This record gives sequence, C-alpha cells and structure tokens, in this order.
Amino acid sequence: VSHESGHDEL
Amino acid sequence: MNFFRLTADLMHLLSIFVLLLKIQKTRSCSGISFKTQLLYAVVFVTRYLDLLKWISLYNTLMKIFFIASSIYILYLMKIKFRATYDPSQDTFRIEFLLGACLLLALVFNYTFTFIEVLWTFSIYLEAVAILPQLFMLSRTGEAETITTHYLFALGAYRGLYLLNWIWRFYTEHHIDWIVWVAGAIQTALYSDFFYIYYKKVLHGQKFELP
Repeated sequence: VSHESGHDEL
Repeated sequence: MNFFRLTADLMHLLSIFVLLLKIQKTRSCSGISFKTQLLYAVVFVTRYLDLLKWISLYNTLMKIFFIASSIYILYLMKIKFRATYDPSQDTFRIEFLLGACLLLALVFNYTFTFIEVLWTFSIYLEAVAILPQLFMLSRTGEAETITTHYLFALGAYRGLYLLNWIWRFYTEHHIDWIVWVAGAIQTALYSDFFYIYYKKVLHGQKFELP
C-alpha cells in the first residue's frame, strides 16, 4: 500500500 | 488509525484551542505571528480541496474544523484584536516560502494534477509555516508561557506523526516519501524550541532565549 490509496492522513 | 496518529491529531486540536484561549483570555494576539497563521490557513485550504471525498466522519469533521478555526484565527488577529498585533515584530518574508514550496510541488509530486500539486504544496508549506513564528520569537527573545504551550503542542503533533509513519510502515507497509521528508524537516525546526521549553518552561521559568 502506498500513497496510491489516497491521502487518508490529516 | 493508530495510537500515535490519534494522539497527534488530538495534540493538533489542543494546540488550536490553546491558541484561541491565549487570544481570548489575554484579549491580545501579541507574540503570535499573523504570517504563520496565514500560512496555516493556506495549508488547510489547499490540502482539503478533497473535502467532499469521503474517508470517514472523523476525517471530514477534522478537515472542517481545521479550515474553519484557521480562518477564525485570522479574523481574530486581523479584525477583532487588530490593535494588539504588532507587524513590526512579524517581518519574515513569506513570499519566498510560498514561491519555493510552489516550485518544489510542481517538480516533486506524485501526480501532476491540479489537486495533487496543491496537496503537495500544502505539505511543503506546512513544514516551514512555523518559521515566521519562530523568527518572531527569536527577535523578541521571550514569550508568554501560554504561547509556548501552543508551540509545544504543535511541535508534539508533528513529532507524533513521525512515530505514526514508522508504525504504519511496519504494520501496513505504508510509504509516503513526500510526507516523510517534509514531516522530518518540520519536526526538526522545533528542536531548539523543544530544548528551551524543556529547560525553562517545564521548570517553572519564563521562556527566554539564552
């Protein structure tokens, strides 16, 4: 899993 | 979500409440850099362009809070308590920060799209947004205790995110170079502050630069 999963952090 | 990330986000929330408390209680924004607060507002607005993209209720509520509170702080500083803001102390040139971050975001990003470049820009800008505040602190050489608590909470939030990334790397194989590098730089900027905060404020003394 990389950032490809979207920016899930604030 | 893990312990480090949740604690980090709560520290971030706490820092904003401490800042609001400082302004409301002293009815003054002296010692606070408007430029840093302006940069944070730019950071939140450019990062959360994906506000309508659903990740979780937590995620959406936090985004709304960060955008709204950062704009509210600008209102307090620029309108409500304008008389207490001294621009002659807040002289850091943010044009260079904005320009450099935009340039970096255009070159080093994951995908060259409008939303993604602005997201990257916000990551780089957040890393250096505290500089006008730290510069102001070094110029005046001292700070109100509550202002140092604000800065400590803000720095702790970044430090905890580093632990969160280490945790996520081992548990989820989550990799995010842009955020890691920017986050490491951002945390490093607080090191001098942390040292003086530990030496002075936590021992009941006033925050003064040596």
